[in-house]
Amino acid sequence: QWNEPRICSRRYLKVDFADIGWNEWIISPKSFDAYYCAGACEFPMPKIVRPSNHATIQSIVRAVGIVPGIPEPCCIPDKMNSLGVLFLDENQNVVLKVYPNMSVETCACR
Amino acid sequence: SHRATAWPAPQSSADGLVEDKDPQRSPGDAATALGPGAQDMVAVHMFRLYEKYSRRGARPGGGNTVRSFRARLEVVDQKALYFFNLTSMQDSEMILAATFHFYSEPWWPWAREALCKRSKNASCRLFSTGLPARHHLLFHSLSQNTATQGLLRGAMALAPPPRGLWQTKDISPIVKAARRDGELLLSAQLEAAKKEPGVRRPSPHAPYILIYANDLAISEPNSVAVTLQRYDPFPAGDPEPGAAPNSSADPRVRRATQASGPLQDNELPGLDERRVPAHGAQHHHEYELWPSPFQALKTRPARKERRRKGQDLFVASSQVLNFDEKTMQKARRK
Repeated sequence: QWNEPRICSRRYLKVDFADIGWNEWIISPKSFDAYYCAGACEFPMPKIVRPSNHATIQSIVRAVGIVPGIPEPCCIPDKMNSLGVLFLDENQNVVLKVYPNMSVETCACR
Repeated sequence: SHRATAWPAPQSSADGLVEDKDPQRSPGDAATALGPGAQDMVAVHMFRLYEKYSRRGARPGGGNTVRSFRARLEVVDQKALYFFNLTSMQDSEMILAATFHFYSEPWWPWAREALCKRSKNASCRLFSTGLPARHHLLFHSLSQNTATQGLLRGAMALAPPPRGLWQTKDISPIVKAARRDGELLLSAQLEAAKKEPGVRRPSPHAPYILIYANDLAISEPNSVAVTLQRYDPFPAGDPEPGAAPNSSADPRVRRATQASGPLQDNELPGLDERRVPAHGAQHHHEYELWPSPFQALKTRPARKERRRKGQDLFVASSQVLNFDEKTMQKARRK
């Protein structure tokens, strides 16, 4: 992690369902690449962090110091992907559900 | 009643079966991960749907949920009835389609001949070798705790297959009507059109139902917790009754490294919080009363000297935190 870029970007995170105690009823997948977002949204924000208009304005207001206490915008997931999960329900029947927003595709400042 | 029509079930449920020459072929380790019944057809079928979605993003049946329901076999009045408990469906799941999957034994004479040869059962040949008996598939629905046979929801005539294979029937109207009436227990009975002696032996391959649905709540925040978080990750007191069976025997490997040695506190050495003895009103500076190795201020030794001394000091009292004079002066002033 130490040589990760300072700027808001996607970082690698692999989630193993055994680590969160769900592996007893989850048949597949046993783990998946979830990723996460971290990093600074400092003024001036480069295009790569795909700031929203509001984030740009908030960042300028913070830099100019007009209003004290304004935090810098947050680095959050922008595009996300679904994940199909095969699991056993309480009656031990097999269920397939496609959950949205389970892994990060891109991050952005908001 | 329903004519024996070719069911218009979702393409995905047909692929998994029609192309399946050997229905018992297991798709590999994940289906075996299902535990008991790992090789039953419903597990194989569901894993195929999962693989199809994971590889090609093909949404099963056009929705975001597929629920499977295994059959529970009961013999009622000399009839083999398969019961399906559909209560695990959630209110937010809108049914798109429902299919009934069952294995049909071969009914043609030569196929029957082969079957009798295999089963070496003398009475096997007694059955008429004429035209195969037509069968009906009868569905009844009943609410949880009624002893009646329930309401007849549908009957289908079955064209006997040329050889043993898995068949699929679309029972969407039957399941939707039963759910609308709140009768989430379904029974299926395979009945011969003309009476056959004795109870028809239930197929060794148990039938099952698949329900393709769209879960309208799946895009809600935290929807994954609703169906997959079975117990609080930080249980307060004993786990809830519905908690994972052996949540106490936590299978997870602890990753936290042990704290190395006793925790060092940040108190300044020698300036511990001893009580000042109660006497006279005048206010004493507390630190004057504490025996402290740091009381007499020493002249600053040369840098080289200090570094050596510093090391000695460190070696001598490594278990106590050491501070430079400036910090000590500040502390004394305070």
